[in-house]
Amino acid sequence: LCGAVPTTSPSQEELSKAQDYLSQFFSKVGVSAPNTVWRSSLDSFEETLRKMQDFYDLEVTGQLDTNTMDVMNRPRCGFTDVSQ
Amino acid sequence: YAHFDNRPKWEKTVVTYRIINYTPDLSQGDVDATIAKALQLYSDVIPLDFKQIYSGTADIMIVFKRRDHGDFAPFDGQSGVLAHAFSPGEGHGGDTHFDEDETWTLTSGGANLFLVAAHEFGHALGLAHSQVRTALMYPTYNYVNTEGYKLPDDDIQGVQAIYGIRET
Repeated sequence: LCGAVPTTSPSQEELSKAQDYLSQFFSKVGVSAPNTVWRSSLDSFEETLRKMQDFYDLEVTGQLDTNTMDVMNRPRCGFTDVSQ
Repeated sequence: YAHFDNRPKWEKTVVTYRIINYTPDLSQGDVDATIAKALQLYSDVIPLDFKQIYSGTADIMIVFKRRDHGDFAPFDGQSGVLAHAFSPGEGHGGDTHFDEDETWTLTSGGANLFLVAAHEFGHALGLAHSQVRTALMYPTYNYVNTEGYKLPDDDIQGVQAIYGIRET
């Protein structure tokens, strides 16, 4: 039996929110122009997303899945998650 | 636990704090007592004491503000970011800001001031975010019963690695 389930791609709004989140909490240099920084470097977005997923002990996929978005939507501290 | 790069710390044994303004969500007495209780979590385990002052510049300046409040890190309205704090140092070092758009409580509803303040004071003393889910310094908010609350082991080890152990 095939265990595959339909998946949906994140919307542009969700993607933009994720970019903001990663810029704010997982960018060591503190660059925060998400719509310009990440669009020019999809690998960088995926790599940072992997770091975030690893930090939160999520399945490291580099994809913006439901579990990852759930963590991003939790209330939290405003300090970055990477030491600086 | 984790520390900031260069492991900044307070090079003094008495750290002052001042509550610049109060949230209307709680009485001033409750805020005073809650802030003191949150700081005591740390003074119970490390050789630092905290003293509240009512004028002038304290090491840890505490404010409740909404949206843009002059530190290039504007708050985002209700939920999302609840608060933030600066690592130890001169000037803004140690300063702790709470988002006034949150509903501050002493219960499980809204944002529990004691738990959030205790987390932020961890930053003000030199702790970065921990990946340990049960640690106070875990980045996301999780309500736990605050009755008889003690600092989790991960946070104790982290702060004692900076300041040493309090001799009883």
